[in-house]
Amino acid sequence: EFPYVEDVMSREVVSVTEDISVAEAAQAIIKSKFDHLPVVNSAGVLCGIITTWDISKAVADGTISQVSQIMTRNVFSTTPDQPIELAARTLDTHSISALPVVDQDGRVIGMLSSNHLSRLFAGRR
Amino acid sequence: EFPYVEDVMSREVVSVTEDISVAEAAQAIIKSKFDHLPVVNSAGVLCGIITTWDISKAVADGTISQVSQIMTRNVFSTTPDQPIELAARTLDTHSISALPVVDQDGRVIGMLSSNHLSRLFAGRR
Ligand SMILES: C[S@@+](CC[C@H](N)C(=O)[O-])C[C@H]1O[C@@H](n2cnc3c(N)ncnc32)[C@H](O)[C@@H]1O
Ligand SMILES: C[S@@+](CC[C@H](N)C(=O)[O-])C[C@H]1O[C@@H](n2cnc3c(N)ncnc32)[C@H](O)[C@@H]1O
Repeated sequence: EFPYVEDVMSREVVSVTEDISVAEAAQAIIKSKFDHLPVVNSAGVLCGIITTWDISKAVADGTISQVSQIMTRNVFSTTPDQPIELAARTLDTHSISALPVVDQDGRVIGMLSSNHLSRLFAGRR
Repeated sequence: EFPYVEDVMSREVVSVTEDISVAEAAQAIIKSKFDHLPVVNSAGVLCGIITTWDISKAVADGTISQVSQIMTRNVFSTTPDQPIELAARTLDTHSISALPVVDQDGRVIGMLSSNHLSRLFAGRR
C-alpha cells in the first residue's frame, strides 16, 4: 500500500567530487533541486555528502574552505527496492532530510528526500 | 486519524531579528535543531524566514552580507489547529521543508518541519 523508494525518488541527481571548493559546492546545490549533494570518488562510487547545513556551519565558523574539510564521510543511503517507511525511519533516526539512492555498485542513481514524504502525506503523487 | 500540527510541532523555536549578520544567523541555525530560522520584527511578529539554503546562496554568489538582504519576506506559516495533511500540502506546493507555527497575533510558537513527517511515516511518535 505504501510505495517503494523507486516509485518516489528523483532520478535527476547532481554529484560532485571532493576536490571542489565550498563556493562551487554551494553553486551546484543552488542549481540542483536538493539541499543535499552526493560526493563520489574517481570510480563514481558514493563516498560522502555535503549539504546546505555543512555550508552554513562553515559560514558560522568563519572558515570557508574545501569540500573535503566539511563533508560528511559516513553517508546513509538507500536502495530502490526499500519500502518507503524504512527510508523514513533512517531519515528520522539520524535527523537528516535526504538519502542518496545507490545501485549494487554504490553508484548514485537517485535521491530520496523528505520533500517526497511531504508529497505523499499531502495525498499527491 | 492523522494528527494536527499542535500534536507534532516542536515548541522550542529560536527566532532572530533582521539586523543581524549572515554569520550570526548561521550560528543561530547550527545551534538550533532546524534548518529554518524565523525572523520577527520589534513587536515579535513573524516577518520573514532565513534558511541554510539562503545562506548557501549567499556563499554561491560570493556576497556574504546582512540577513535583511537574503531573507525571504513572504513567509508561509501554519497554525496549531491545522490538520497535518494541509501543512504537508503547503510544504509540497512551495518545495519548502518547514513552516513556523503562529498564534492569532502572528507570534511564533512552534515549528513544523518535514522531519516531523519522516517520524510519522516511520511509524513513530
Ligand atoms: C543532522 S543534519 C540536519 C540538517 C539537514 N536536515 C540535513 O539533512 O543536512 C546535518 C548533517 O547531516 C549530514 N547529512 C545529511 N544527509 C546525510 C546522509 N544521507 N548521510 C549522512 N549524513 C547526512 C550533513 O552532511 C550535515 O553534516
Ligand atoms: C525552495 S526552498 C528549498 C530548500 C529547503 N528545503 C528550504 O526549505 O529552505 C528554499 C527557499 O525557500 C524559502 N523558505 C523556506 N521555508 C519557507 C517558509 N516557511 N516560507 C517561505 N519561504 C520559505 C527559503 O528562505 C529559501 O529562499
